[in-house]
Amino acid sequence: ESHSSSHDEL
Amino acid sequence: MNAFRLAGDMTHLLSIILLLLKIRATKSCAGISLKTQELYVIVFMSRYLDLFRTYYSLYNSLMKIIFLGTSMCIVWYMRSHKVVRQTYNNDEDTFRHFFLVLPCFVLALLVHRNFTFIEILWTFSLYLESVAILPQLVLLQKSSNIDNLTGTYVFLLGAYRGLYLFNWVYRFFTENHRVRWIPWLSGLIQTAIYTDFFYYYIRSWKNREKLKLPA
Repeated sequence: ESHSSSHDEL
Repeated sequence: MNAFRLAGDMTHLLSIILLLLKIRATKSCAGISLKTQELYVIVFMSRYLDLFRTYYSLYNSLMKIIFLGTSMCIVWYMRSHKVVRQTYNNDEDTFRHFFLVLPCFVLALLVHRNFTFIEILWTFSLYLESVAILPQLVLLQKSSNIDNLTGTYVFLLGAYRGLYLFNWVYRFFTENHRVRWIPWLSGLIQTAIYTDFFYYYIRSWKNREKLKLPA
């Protein structure tokens, strides 16, 4: 959950 | 990945390529703030720790490695390359890292989503990135002669986070409709810090004049 949306960005 | 995100990443990458090109081709880092470049090394090192923990995509991992590698390479040129380091504006690049790093770290300890090592460092990196350009902008204000490559480098670097703002709006409506205050507000502040610079950069470009920032 916490790794969606912004953690996969640079 | 949407077009805004890709455009943002490419703008970021292009800004770094441009800076490396300037340094390598002209053997000069005049007008570039070592303080800002060192802050970026700290930003990337604290944000990309998950490189060894979570795999997202080949694109994601490659870009992280490129950002880490190039930022360290730029700092090496400015500090250690025997020709380039002599062109560094040591006396004018006076901003203290400490005044940016410490408050950002304290803020990350206070305002974060989860109290874990990786999450705190990730949050810290977002706060620090939002203000990391300040030493560079201060240096540009003091410079009477800003070359085209330096001006365009800063412009692209600022544009990148602006494009991320559009990416977040797009993702909010197309993906999971979740509010992400920490990256959004940091990104908004980061882009707002460039507002003045954008204005003078675009004006000088339109009038075909040399870029100069008012002191």
